Amino acid sequence: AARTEGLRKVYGEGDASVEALRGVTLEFAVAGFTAIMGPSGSGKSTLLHCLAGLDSPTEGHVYIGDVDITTLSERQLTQLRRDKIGFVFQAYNLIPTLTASENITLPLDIAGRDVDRAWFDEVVDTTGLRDRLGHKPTELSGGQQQRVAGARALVSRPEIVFADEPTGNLDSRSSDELLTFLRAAVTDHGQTIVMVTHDARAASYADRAVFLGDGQVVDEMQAPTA
Amino acid sequence: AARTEGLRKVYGEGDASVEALRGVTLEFAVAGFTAIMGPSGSGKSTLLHCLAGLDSPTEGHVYIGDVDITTLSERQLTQLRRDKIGFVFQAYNLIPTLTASENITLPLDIAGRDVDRAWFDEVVDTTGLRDRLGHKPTELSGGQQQRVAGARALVSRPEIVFADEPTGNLDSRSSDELLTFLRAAVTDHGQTIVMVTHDARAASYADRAVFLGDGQVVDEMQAPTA
Ligand SMILES: Nc1ncnc2c1ncn2[C@@H]1O[C@H](COP(=O)(O)OP(=O)(O)OP(=O)(O)O)[C@@H](O)[C@H]1O
Ligand SMILES: Nc1ncnc2c1ncn2[C@@H]1O[C@H](COP(=O)(O)OP(=O)(O)OP(=O)(O)O)[C@@H](O)[C@H]1O
Ligand SMILES: [Mg+2]
Ligand SMILES: [Mg+2]
Repeated sequence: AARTEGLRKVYGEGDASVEALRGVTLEFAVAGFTAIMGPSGSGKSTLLHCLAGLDSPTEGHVYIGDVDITTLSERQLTQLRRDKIGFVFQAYNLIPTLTASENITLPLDIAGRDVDRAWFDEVVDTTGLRDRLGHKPTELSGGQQQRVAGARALVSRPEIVFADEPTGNLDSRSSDELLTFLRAAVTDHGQTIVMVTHDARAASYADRAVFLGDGQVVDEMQAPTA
Repeated sequence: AARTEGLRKVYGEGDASVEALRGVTLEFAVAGFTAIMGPSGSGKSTLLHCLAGLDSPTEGHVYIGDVDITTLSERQLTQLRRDKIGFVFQAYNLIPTLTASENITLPLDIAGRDVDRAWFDEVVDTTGLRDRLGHKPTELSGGQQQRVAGARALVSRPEIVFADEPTGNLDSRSSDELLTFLRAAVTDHGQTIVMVTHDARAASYADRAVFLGDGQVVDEMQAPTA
């Protein structure tokens, strides 16, 4: 479903520059659930952003399916993201002027696609947002905002979902419900999930855990247990 | 150190209104470390904001020391917060145009107080921010931003620290270092800590855990274990 080859990412220039990724080669099989773990600052978000085409690598290649997305134009990249990718941002990135419901359906609305109402209801009820759909982000708790960001990435049922710490501000019940839902997206719908987390319990829902350290892959584990 | 009496908080009006706190009476003893836990949306951030005078309750009283802060003017409240309170926001609330170092010393700079350099170094080294002090928030990872928010609340060594999910985006090592530091603030410096968390491991650093459910205190536990 996705693959990187020799991915390097450098921010800034000269002596203030930071090499966030130092040559990362990873493969993400179709209908696989991978957890990306590692210390704060080790390059997890940078890897996810490069994989989703939200940031361009300094060196190396990124493939979504068979397409090398580093060769695409901005317009083609936006099209590909809209059709194939769901992204849950670490800082949620909700639109403050839209309600929770409008934030959730935004990717579909922009793409001019219809919302599958039954699926929308399932996503909303799993994330427990039924009685907050009319609220704007500032009228929601931190964890409720995070769940809106999660719902937004799932409602279009994309081929591949990149989720950056999707349960960081959730209590264990809300967290388990979202993780079970992600697991079902893989098992029942053949979607591919790449999830950054530092929570071993969240990682136990994945098939595999990849550990980053200082911009490199330092370890890998099949069937991570909590 | 702090106390609430019959705290109620209602957001919004009419049928869109939300009763976030439904009568909360709690006492926080000097040099105590309390964890506030509970489901997403149960009122934890609202309680912390009312306690620190960042939001005004609909009903009830809040005391910092012997002072009923619900009777203070905006100016007196700002003065009290500056002199006695440190606050770690769930969304960090860093100033984007300032570097990490400037964000950390901002409360002291505004108050016209000197920065205790040795203490500043200790806070920075505990939070692992030494080689990111010159970076702006957008040049920091999510967990690094969270640690800057933590350092900012601790560098002025306030009487009472309110921390809202301070380890939500940290790996276990960074998390343990911050929590150990909070513990030392209580044990070595007699500071009072009130920390919202949904992580049982973080709560195990506290003397006591208070559980909120739907805007009310539903349970309390001494010496919470992970
Ligand atoms: N400005 C607002 N207008 C309307 N409702 C609000 C507003 N702010 C918060 N709420 C509601 O009040 C309730 C309590 O919010 P609060 O932020 O205190 O919860 P919380 O326990 O901190 O949750 P979390 O763990 O998700 O951060 C939530 O259900 C939320 O939707
Ligand atoms: N725009 C930038 N300019 C300079 N350095 C940056 C920039 N963005 C990120 N970095 C640095 O690159 C490194 C990797 O950042 P990244 O956000 O990928 O880490 P992370 O693993 O997601 O961390 P966390 O778990 O804290 O979210 C960090 O040390 C960070 O300081
Ligand atoms: Mg990150
Ligand atoms: Mg909160």
